[in-house]
Amino acid sequence: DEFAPKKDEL
Amino acid sequence: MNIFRLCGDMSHLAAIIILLLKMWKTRSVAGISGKSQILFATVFTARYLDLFTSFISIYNTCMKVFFIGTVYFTIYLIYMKFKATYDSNHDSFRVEFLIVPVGGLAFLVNHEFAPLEIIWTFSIYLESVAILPQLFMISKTGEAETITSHYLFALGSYRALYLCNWIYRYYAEGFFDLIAVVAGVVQTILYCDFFYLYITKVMKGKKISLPA
Repeated sequence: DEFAPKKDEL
Repeated sequence: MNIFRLCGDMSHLAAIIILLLKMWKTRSVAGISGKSQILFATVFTARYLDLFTSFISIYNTCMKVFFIGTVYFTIYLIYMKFKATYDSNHDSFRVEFLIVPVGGLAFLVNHEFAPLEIIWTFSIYLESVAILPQLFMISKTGEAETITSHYLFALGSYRALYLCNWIYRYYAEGFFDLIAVVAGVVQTILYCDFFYLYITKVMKGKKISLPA
């Protein structure tokens, strides 16, 4: 899961 | 948060408000593609499933609630309240030709083969083509109301500003999401010919009228 960038955008 | 992403979100907010104002003031949805709005509702619903599970910030939550609320309100205006003014003959884009390939691609190309991640990826890919029924409808009717042109300009600018946001975040934070960037580039490219028409015509007070 470290490849999935954090989802902090709309 | 950075200035590019803030401007992008404000541009997106402006687009939605312009659309609602157009419908409410003229009490008409003429020239607006209901199919695109349904695709946008699907995009927001799929992307904001984590609305109640993961809290990012007040701003993030408020914007998500606003986007979801307004897109469903828009669909209500198109298909119920102002249904008489909805031009379904010209809103004839076959959205299944978008949803099926996009759904398949989300299964094949994603960051992690997990339900929430695949649904998020589906929403990213779908958003990049969600405006096609609207652009298709304008090409069929051969023209767009000026207020609709402003709506499309603001909507197209939002993702173009997000591209700037991703460039900034790559250099400032090392943040990089290839899926979002590629879909964002495709989405922005789809607006290019419209941007050209908008800048060469609407900015000079003319209406957009495509060769029908």
